[in-house]
Parts: sequence; structure tokens; C-alpha cells
Amino acid sequence: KAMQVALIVFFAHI
Amino acid sequence: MLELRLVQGSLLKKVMESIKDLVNDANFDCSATGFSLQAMDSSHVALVSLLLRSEGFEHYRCDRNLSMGMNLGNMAKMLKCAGNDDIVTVKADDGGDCVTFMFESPNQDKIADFEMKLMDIDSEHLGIPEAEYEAIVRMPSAEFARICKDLSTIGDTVVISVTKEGVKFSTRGDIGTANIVLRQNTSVDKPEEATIIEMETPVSLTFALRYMNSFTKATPLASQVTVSLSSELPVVVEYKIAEMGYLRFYLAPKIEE
Repeated sequence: KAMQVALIVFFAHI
Repeated sequence: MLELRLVQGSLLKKVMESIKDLVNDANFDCSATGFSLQAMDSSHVALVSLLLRSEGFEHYRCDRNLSMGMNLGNMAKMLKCAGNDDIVTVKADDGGDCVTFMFESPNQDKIADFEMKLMDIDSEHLGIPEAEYEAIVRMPSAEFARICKDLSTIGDTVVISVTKEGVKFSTRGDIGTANIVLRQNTSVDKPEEATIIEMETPVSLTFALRYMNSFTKATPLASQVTVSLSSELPVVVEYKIAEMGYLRFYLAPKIEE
């Protein structure tokens, strides 16, 4: 089953 | 002091209708460059990025950079009161706690102003790196909306696969499966009906249809939508806003456990 990941996995906070 | 006069006020109405259900509260940032917003949905899976460049406004005055926290539902309510042909002016004082939206009918016989309270919002700003996408699909925005709507009646997720054959949208659910393939189509007289696929590498990614359907609320903004995909990145769904800028939606993929 595909799991939803959050954006922070890809884009860091600035 | 901030004063932005937008002759095509309907653009701002359409932008608000596109994003108000995805994001509750957001900071609008005003600078010499333009009027912009970056905000995530409450689950931090989708991100909205809006830019309306200053050159696109009939009058653009922004004395100093200003960040205005607004409830997007309330802002949408106010902008709904503007006529589709109205000129919209956004006004705010530096350090003030409210923003004014002024609506002028095209022949100046009706002028309305709506004042809305601003709010303090702790916004998280994400750095979105410049990326070379493995596949970029440009297609009619109405077609993209139709596909997302149709597939969401069958399943909850869409697999978007780009190969040299074309772009395939697939889903599966309890009642069965669905696959929709679009081929490149540049031989149309009307460029707004073209489907153009630029592919460096074949790519296949899975996304939640609920978010994709939410993004397609921006369909009235542009006749074409651009979907940019890379295997290790969130998808970007972009609607260009006339000559002014863009409304981009980023959505993190679903990954096999």
C-alpha cells in the first residue's frame, strides 16, 4: 500500500 | 502603505476560489516584485504558491515589504461580493490590523469597500529548490480536471506515468480499475487544446486524487495546465495567470511502504 509522505521530506523549512 | 489596483479583478476572485478550501489561513507577502503567497494545507502534504507580479497591476504601490495574515475563507467571501468586471483595489497601511478591498464597477457608477481584519499567522516557509523535471506535460486544464474527477469516482489515488507513448493516468478501487492515456497532440489549430509531453526519463508517481481534484478548482484561471514530474520530487501543477504570474500547487507523492 502506498504511504502518503509530507512535503518536508522534500523541501526544507527556510 | 500598500495600494494594488487590479483591473481584471476577477483574477483575484478566481484565485481565492481555487485555494480557499485547501488552505485556511495564509500570509500574503507584498514586495516590489509583486503580491505572493506560499502556504501548506493542514496536513502538510500540499503547498500553494501564488505570484502576481507588480507589472500586472494597473497601479502598484508597496512602500515596504508587508506580510498580511488573512483567513482565506473570509477573503473569498469578500471578493465574492465584487462583480466579475469590477476593478479591485487592495489597500493596507504599514503596521495596520486590517486590509481594505475596494470594488469599482467598470463605468464607475458603483464603488464598494470591504474592510477585513488581519491576523497573526506563524507561517512555515519551505524552500522549493529549482529542479529539472524528468517529465513535463502541458495539457488543456479542463481535460486534466475531467480526468481527475472521473478517476476519483473509481479510486482514491492516481498513478501518473509518462513514457514516450504518452501520459497515463491510472486508478484502482473496489469496483475495478481505470486507465486514461493521452498522446502528444500538437497538430491542433487551437494551441489551448494541445497536449505536449516533454520527457527526459520515463517517470511514474502516485498521488492522492483528493488533492488533485482540489487543485483543479483553478481551471477557470488558465486554458492549459502544466504538470511537472520527477521521481524524487513532489508534482507541480501550474496554472499561469494571464500575463501576471502563476498559481502552483505542489503535492507530495505516495510512496510504497
